[in-house]
Amino acid sequence: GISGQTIKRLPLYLTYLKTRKTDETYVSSTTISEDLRLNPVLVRKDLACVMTGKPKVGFLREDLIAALEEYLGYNRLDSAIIVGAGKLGRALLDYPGFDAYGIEVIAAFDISGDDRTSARPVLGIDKLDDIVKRMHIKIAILTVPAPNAQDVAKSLEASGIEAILNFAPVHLSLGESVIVKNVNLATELAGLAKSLAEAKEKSNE
Amino acid sequence: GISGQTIKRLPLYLTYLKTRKTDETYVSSTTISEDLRLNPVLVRKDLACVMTGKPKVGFLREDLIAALEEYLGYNRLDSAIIVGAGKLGRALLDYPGFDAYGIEVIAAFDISGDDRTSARPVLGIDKLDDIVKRMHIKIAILTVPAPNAQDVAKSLEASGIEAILNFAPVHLSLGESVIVKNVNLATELAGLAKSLAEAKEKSNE
Ligand SMILES: NC(=O)c1ccc[n+]([C@@H]2O[C@H](COP(=O)([O-])OP(=O)(O)OC[C@H]3O[C@@H](n4cnc5c(N)ncnc54)[C@H](O)[C@@H]3O)[C@@H](O)[C@H]2O)c1
Ligand SMILES: NC(=O)c1ccc[n+]([C@@H]2O[C@H](COP(=O)([O-])OP(=O)(O)OC[C@H]3O[C@@H](n4cnc5c(N)ncnc54)[C@H](O)[C@@H]3O)[C@@H](O)[C@H]2O)c1
Repeated sequence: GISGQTIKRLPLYLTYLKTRKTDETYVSSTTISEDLRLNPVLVRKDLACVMTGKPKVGFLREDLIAALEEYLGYNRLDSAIIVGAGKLGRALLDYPGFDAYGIEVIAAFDISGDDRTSARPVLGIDKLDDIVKRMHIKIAILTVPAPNAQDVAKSLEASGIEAILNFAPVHLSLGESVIVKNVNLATELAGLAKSLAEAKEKSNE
Repeated sequence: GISGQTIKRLPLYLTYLKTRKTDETYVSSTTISEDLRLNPVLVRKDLACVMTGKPKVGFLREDLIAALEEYLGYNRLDSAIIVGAGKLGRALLDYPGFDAYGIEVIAAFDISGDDRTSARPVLGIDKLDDIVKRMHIKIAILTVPAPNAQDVAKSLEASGIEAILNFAPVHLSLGESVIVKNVNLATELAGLAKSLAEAKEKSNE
């Protein structure tokens, strides 16, 4: 598998690729090794773990950036946070059902600060921005009171959240880069009541 | 509209119709008034509020029973109870969204007994059977821990519940007369994660 040393160098390549000014669409491991003053054989081996380049040409710069980000977990689509650790938020924090879908609930955040009563951590909301950015978390479950939902959602967007499962009974107004899915358990209950009414009608025929 | 006196008499007619031994499919207001020793004009006027009979023949007995039950709210399809007033149960108890669908959450029940912290009542589970039967409640929301769900569901069935919105992550094994709808919020979250993954794929093309 990949070595610990390679893992340490990959973020260097990524930062380099994202920050260097260039019009070139291709970049070679040789160029990277020269600019970063690393052994070219080492760089070539490192990058080979992440992506296959074209002989003589190297890598399509955008593709190499994407591959490095993917490799380093920048697109963490299997992690979620809960925002608003009240009754509903804590019920979801304790619910084991998410694991079966390959989604890990990392932590819940609340304006009332840290506490240790749940199996998974509840942290103060002031820690959210740092954690979301460091861990590249993209998905949030929103369970704050309705009056606070829009403001909280806006700050989640600013922190880099790209998908919100919204339980608050308000329409969220966010930029195009955020997918919002609204959950209303009343529709589930209404559907059940309807099925019961239909079953009763049928039995009366 | 209907008079208070009529409302008082309707349950009498219903009990009479349900308990009297007869092979006749039709029953007239005259027969009812004779057996109950009431003024026949009074009985005819009362029943006219509930259903239109056939001249000379009277009422189809089963239809009159159904009409009286309907009128007296025996088919309460717009009321629900919550069973298990923990984190999730209380979040649902406080949620105002059910009213918009015309469903009233009457109360929550819990093994830990009565308490007055929520806007709507939380009552001890020992009170459930009596309330469900008196108020003819048909719909229950099940939010007890997974190990207890099957037993609690069985006792709900015995109390007359005919539809369960089940949040516990277990398959409920009940008789044919109970409709079960399982809710798994993990599928909602997984759906959102999938939408995000697809949006990312699209933007990489
Ligand atoms: N969609 C549905 O079917 C459904 C069902 C039940 C509840 N809800 C909704 O879910 C939300 C939560 O319900 P609940 O019963 O758990 O409420 P709650 O009051 O028990 O919990 C809300 C939590 O959010 C925290 N909070 C408030 N402002 C915050 C902020 N700015 N940042 C971070 N945390 C903050 C509070 O400290 C509290 O812990 C409500 O909007 C409610 O209407 C929706
Ligand atoms: N479907 C989903 O997406 C989803 C999400 C979250 C939680 N859940 C499930 O919902 C259930 C409740 O979760 P929670 O976090 O609110 O749990 P909780 O432990 O906070 O609440 C459970 C409540 O049920 C009560 N109870 C236990 N046995 C009882 C009995 N025999 N009769 C009446 N009440 C009884 C307890 O006293 C407690 O108040 C659990 O089964 C959980 O797995 C499902």
